[in-house]
Parts: sequence; C-alpha cells; structure tokens
Amino acid sequence: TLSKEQRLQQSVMESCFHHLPLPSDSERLRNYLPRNPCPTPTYHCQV
Amino acid sequence: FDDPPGLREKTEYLLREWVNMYYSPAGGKDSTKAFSAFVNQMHQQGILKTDDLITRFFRLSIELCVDVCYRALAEQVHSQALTRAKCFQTLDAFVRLIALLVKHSGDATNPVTKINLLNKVLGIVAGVLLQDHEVRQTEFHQLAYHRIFSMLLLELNAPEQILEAINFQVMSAFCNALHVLRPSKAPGFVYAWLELISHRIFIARMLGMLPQQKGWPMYAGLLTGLFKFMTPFMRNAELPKHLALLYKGTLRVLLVLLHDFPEFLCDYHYGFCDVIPPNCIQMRNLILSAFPRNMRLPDPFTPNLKVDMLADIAHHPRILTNYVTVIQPASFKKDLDSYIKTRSPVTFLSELRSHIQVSQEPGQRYNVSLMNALVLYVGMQAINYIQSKGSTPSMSTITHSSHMDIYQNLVVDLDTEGRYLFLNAIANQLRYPNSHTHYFSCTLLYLFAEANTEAIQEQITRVLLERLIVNRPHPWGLLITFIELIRNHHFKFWSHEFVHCAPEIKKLFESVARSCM
Amino acid sequence: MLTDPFGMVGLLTFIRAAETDPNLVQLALGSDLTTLGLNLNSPENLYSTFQSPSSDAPSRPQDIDYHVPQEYLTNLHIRDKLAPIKLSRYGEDLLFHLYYTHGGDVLQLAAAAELYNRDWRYHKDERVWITRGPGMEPQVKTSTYERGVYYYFDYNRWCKMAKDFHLDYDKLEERPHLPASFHHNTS
Repeated sequence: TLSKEQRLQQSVMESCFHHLPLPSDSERLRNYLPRNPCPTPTYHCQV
Repeated sequence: FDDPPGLREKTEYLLREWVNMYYSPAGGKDSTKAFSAFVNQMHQQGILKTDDLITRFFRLSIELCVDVCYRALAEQVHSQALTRAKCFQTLDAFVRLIALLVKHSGDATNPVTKINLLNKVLGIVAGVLLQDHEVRQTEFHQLAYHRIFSMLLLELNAPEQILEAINFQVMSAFCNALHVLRPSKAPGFVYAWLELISHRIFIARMLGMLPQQKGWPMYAGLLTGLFKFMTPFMRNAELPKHLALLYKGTLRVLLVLLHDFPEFLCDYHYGFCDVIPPNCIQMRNLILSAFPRNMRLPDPFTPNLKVDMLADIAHHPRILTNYVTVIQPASFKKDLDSYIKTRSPVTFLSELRSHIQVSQEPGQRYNVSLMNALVLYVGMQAINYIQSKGSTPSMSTITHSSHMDIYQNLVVDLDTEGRYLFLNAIANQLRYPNSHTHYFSCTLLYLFAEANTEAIQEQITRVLLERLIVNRPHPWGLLITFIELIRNHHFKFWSHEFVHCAPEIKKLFESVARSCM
Repeated sequence: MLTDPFGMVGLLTFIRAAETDPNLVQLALGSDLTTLGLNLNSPENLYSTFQSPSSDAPSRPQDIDYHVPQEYLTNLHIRDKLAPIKLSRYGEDLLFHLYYTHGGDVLQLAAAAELYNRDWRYHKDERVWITRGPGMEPQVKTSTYERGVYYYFDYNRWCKMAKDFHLDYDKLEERPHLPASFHHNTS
C-alpha cells in the first residue's frame, strides 16, 4: 500500500496529468507576422 | 518576508518596461540595446544596490510572471495556443533579461559572478515553484516554470563564446535546480521535469558535449531520482493512466539513451537497477541490454558458441556507482572481507541472512540495496582472485572458494522471497560480454547444478524466464545463460517437474527453446 | 512452491493474467518498444529530433528552433531590392499555398485576385474556392443562382474535389481589390 505522502503525490500527479506540457512549450515562439499587413475580409482565411 | 515598501510596484513597473523594450524594434540585436538602457533603469530604481534587493527583485518578478500565467489560464477565453502565446510573451522576455544579466555580470574573464547569479536565479525559480506547489497542490500548473527553464536552457546554450566558456557550470546549475525539483519533491512538475531532462539540448550537452563525460554522473543522478519516485507506484501491478504515461515517457527516454549513449547506461546500470523495482522487467532489460558501440556481440544462438573463448570476457566493465559504501555497518564489511580472505569468522555465514533481512513487513523484508551490493562485491572479489591465479572464471574455477560459499549459503538459507531477490542481483549482471557477465553466468549455472532442492532450480529458472518472456530487448548474457541451461545435458533441465507443472509453462519453455535452438 | 509467488506458478499467474487483463501485467510483460515512435535502426542520433516523452513521433525540421546566425536574417535588407512578384507565372498550387499561408497579408489578396483571373470564385459562406470543370455546364441556371457539379479546392487534402453545389451568386466574392502600394505585378 502507498503511504499517505505517496497517495498525495499521486493525486497531485493525476491532477497535472490533465494539463500536460506540450512539445511546443519547449520551442521558441515563431511569430508568423504578415510582412505586408493588409485588412482582408473576415470570410477569408485569417490565420 | 518583509519586502521593502514599494518594491513590488517597482518590480512590476520594471518588468512591464522590459517586456515593452524586448518587443520593440529599437531593442537591437538580441535585445542588447534595450538591456543597456534597462540596466540604467534598474540602477535608478535602486534594485542593484544590494544583493538582498536583487534577490527580492528576481523573486517578485518570477511571482509576477507566474501570476500572469495563472490568470491567463483561468480566463479560458482564448484557445490553448493563444493563451500560451500570451503567457510566453512575458516569460520569454523575462528569460532574455536573466540571460543577459548572467552573460554580462562581473568580469568577462571571471565566470564566478555569472554562475553565482545563475544559481541564485534558478534557486529562486525552484523556491517559488516549490512554494506554489505546496500551496496549490492539485491546482498547481507547470506552464510558467517549464517555460522559464526551457527558454533559459535555450538562451544559455546559444553558440556564443562567453557561454561556451562556462557551459559546464551552466549545466551544473541546471542539474542542481532539477535535483531540487525532482519528482519526489514536486510531483505536479514531473511531466515538465521529464520534458526538461529529455530536451535535445539538455541531453546533447550533458551526455554528448561536456568534456570527459563530466555530465554523466549528474545525469545519472537525475534519472535515479526519477526511478526512485516511480518505484512505489510501479510496485502495484496496474498502472493508472497518469502513471502509465510517465512510465511510457521514461521508456522513450531510455530508448533514446540506449540508442545514442549506450555506454552511459552500461556505466550506470548498477545504480539504476538498484532502484527499479523487480517487477519492471522490461525497463530493467532495456538498461541491461546496453553495450558499447564499438563492440560486436556474437550471436547468442550460434551453435557451439564457446563463450569462454571470447576475448571480451577478460575485460572488466566500469561500474561508476559507489556501491561498496552500501555494505554497512562497517563491522559487517570487515567480517565480509575477513571471510572472503580467510573463511573466518565461522559464524559469518550463519549470520549473513540477519544482515540482509531487515524487517517483517511484507514487501520490505529485505535490504535490496545491500543484497545487490553484496552480490556484486563478492563477485568482483572472486573474479580478481581467479584472475590473480592466471585463470579465467569457469564452472571449475569458480567452485570451492569463500565467494561461492557465500553464494551457496544465501541460496540455501534465504526464503523464497529473499532467494528471488538474491538471484535477481546475480541476473542483473548478465549483460554484454565482459568478465562480470561471464562470472555471474557461470555462478547461476553452478548454483543450478549444485542445488540441493528443486525449489532452488525452479527459482533460478523463474528469474531467467521472466526476463526472457517480456518484449525485447534482452541482454546478451541473459540469452546465453538460458540457452546453456536448456541445451547442456549436464543440467538435465527438461527432467525437472517445474518445467511440466502446467500446460502453459510447458508450452512456454518449448516455445522459448525453439526460438533459442 | 505451488502457492509461492516467487516460483514458476507465480509466473504462471502473470501469463494467465496477460490473456484476460493485459493492463495488469503491463510492467511484467512489457510492450513492443518499436511502437513508441522512435526509429531504433536510425544511423543518426535520436536525441537531436526527440520531440517529447509524450510524443509518438520525432520532431519535424519545422518543429525545431535552430540558432540561425543573424547574418542569415536578410529580409529587412533586401526586401526592397527584390523583383516584383508576377503571380501570373505561377501554378494554381502555389497560388493556393500563398492564399492559405499569408492570412492578413496583401499577398493573400494578390493570390485571390490571380485565382479570380483564372475563373476561381471564393464562396463567402462555404469558405472555399470553386470553379467550373472544363465542359461542365450547370444543370440549372437562373439570374440569381446556378446548380451543378463544380470543383472546389479542399485545403485539407490539398487537391481539387468535385461536388454538387447550389451557388447563389451573391455568396460569391467579387474581384478582390489590391492596395495600390503593393509591390506586385498582376498583369
């Protein structure tokens, strides 16, 4: 059986399992900024 | 405690200023222009007056950055990607500031100030994390801290001369911080922690680039900490999802190490196997399967393979874990050395079990670390002794010695649980062709042949078989030992009752034998 | 030994459990490690493209941030010296690529304008580019709509797909207008 401390560790781990780190969290942000920004109609692809 | 009045507001103001400067085109290449201007501001605000103020500034900055993240995460207005981008905006700017402060503090030629500052900052990040973890418990989120460590790792491993000159100290600082934040201390950070220690840059530096393998002991320490944390949870047969993910992730990391740095696993196998629980057979096999890249292993299924003719069996493998210190107390070690040398005191063998059996608690009755250390120590003494006589270990040279007395005493005197752990300790040395693999292979086979009860033979078979029926990889030494056991008529393997005790067992042996033959 | 967990019968328990409840013996019997997304036969190091312990695929080149020398970042210095872009020279594939990868940029509008020149029309509700197939006249045609089989560009599969459409003309975008200052030649 797990000790009280181990059970607490497990519950904390279980909670953090629901918001895991993403691989992109370890990479720099790449801001794909438009070189020549221009307002385009909203029905066009925006991202 | 007791931050000077107004310091928090000053810190918040400065942090905002820095973030704006960082993203401004006028900040210059790598923010160097912005940095010069910012340092002046810090001076003006009195932040750099004392070490205490600098420390508090960092602590407050980190807390503010973390707070930004928690608030963004709580809003849940944007997509996950946009929320993260919002958090990273502040965090990445802050990390750049730290990196610049580290690079430019003190003398260009004297790294001490830089490293002291880095250690201070990493220590503060770790301290804030631990406090946050303690307070929030299940509400703890790793995002801010993971980002700070990741980006700082990238920044401080940029290919710049000033950083290359202090890379060992930089990586040591990271290792120290990661040790402080090891999973047993911050279980909510464990997934991020595993990401950090398996980051391509972290592995590259620690295992591939630091000269004279200086990073290896630190990296081994981190992995050992991970295994120690996982051990109590892995002792139970069934893994819940969150543990299964951690286990699978650890397997992936070990596979990378097996592929890219097998010598590292070879050198530290003992320490790892000392903490991995006995039921994690595949994970253990993975580590034990490692062999030096310049070695070509003979096919264990080669008919009439003469293992004792292989040149490699004369070479001693490196064991870089200090296992001898585990043989305690000092009086026991003294008696052990005395028995090995002179077969006295005569009571040594009968008292041996009492040193290894430490409690009556089920699952914790034996000091497994002591058992492992004892087995390896006695074995190494035996190998040295045999080689000093100009011989090599074989079924004839390993017998009639104080070393074999110890092994035979243990295999007879221990109960089934103790015997299982003892045999595991021997089987943990069955690896690539080397003197230890050969000696312990002979020892296991000798104990089988000379067993005075079928129960001993059954358990030897059990220990070997359970390591063979798991999915690959399988250590070379394990294969050749088992093949020898079933092939050599001397051991009369197929005549034993336990081979036929159940249809599944019989089928299993026949299947394994077919693939071996 | 028949009741002992450390003998052969103890092992048998695992073997039998594996058949009925594989989760129970995950640790003891292991799993196929070749399915973890690592190329164990790779002649190159794995750590350099290792994405994450929780990923079942390595990093692609575009996932990894590399430290590029500042000298390589030339756009600011040469952008005004580059020849005008003549989109009329390029195939549909590139035009769609420019359209979908330059959201919010004038290049997106320019690509849209060139597609319009080539008889593609943007459906504002369906948010796809549509064109008539060669020789494929609409089955129904009125002053406000037409119906028939058309090609649309599927950006997920990155190819043209045929589909029945009911096309209200007011749902199709008119010719896109480019800002006069764009450094681009549409002719």
